[in-house]
Amino acid sequence: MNLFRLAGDMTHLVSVVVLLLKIHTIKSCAGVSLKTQELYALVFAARYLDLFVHFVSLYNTVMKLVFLASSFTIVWYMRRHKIVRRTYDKEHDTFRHHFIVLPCLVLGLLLNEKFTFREVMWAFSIYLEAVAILPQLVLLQRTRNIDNLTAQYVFFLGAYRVLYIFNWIYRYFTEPHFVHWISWIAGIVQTLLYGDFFYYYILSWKNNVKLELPA
Amino acid sequence: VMVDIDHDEL
Repeated sequence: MNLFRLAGDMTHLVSVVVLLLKIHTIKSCAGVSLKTQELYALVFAARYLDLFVHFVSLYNTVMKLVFLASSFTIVWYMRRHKIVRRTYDKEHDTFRHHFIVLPCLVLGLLLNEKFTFREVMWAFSIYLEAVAILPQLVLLQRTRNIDNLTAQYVFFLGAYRVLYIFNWIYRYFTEPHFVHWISWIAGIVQTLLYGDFFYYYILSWKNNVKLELPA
Repeated sequence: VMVDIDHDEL
């Protein structure tokens, strides 16, 4: 494992910790998209089907369990926790997330590395992850007061995607057999979606003002 | 193109 991959996984982990910290300690999920969180839970459930079949390393197994557990915990908090659920901004979280699941599934059936159940689910999860941030970005645009933790959550999530691209470039030159067009193209699309957010995040950080995304 | 089907990333 190279440094980019490790740094990517760690920023991913930090993003989840930041979000759980906000939800668990402040008991608020204001500005957080339940749609995006549900999509992530589905992404991890589909991708980590191989958890008990295909062993990579202890590191991989533990990280998979962490991402699975945390994503379902966040969804549980937002849907069921009696205090947290009241802070959910349902009116503005209107992205029709169900409608992007089916196209991703069809794409997974058509474009995969091997036509087996696990490989189709893997490809499906890659495509779904690429667009899963969309409801969150839409909600951020509609949120007047984006709190720091929410902004940092999205920032770390985006940083994780950028670092994964560096990881692939590194692996491409160091591991001649490492070619994953599906994850590379989907990953680049996913990272580009953060472009606008990054621009305004860095701007707000430089000028020391509260983050606000133009509608 | 050789494809490494062992998905070792998260």
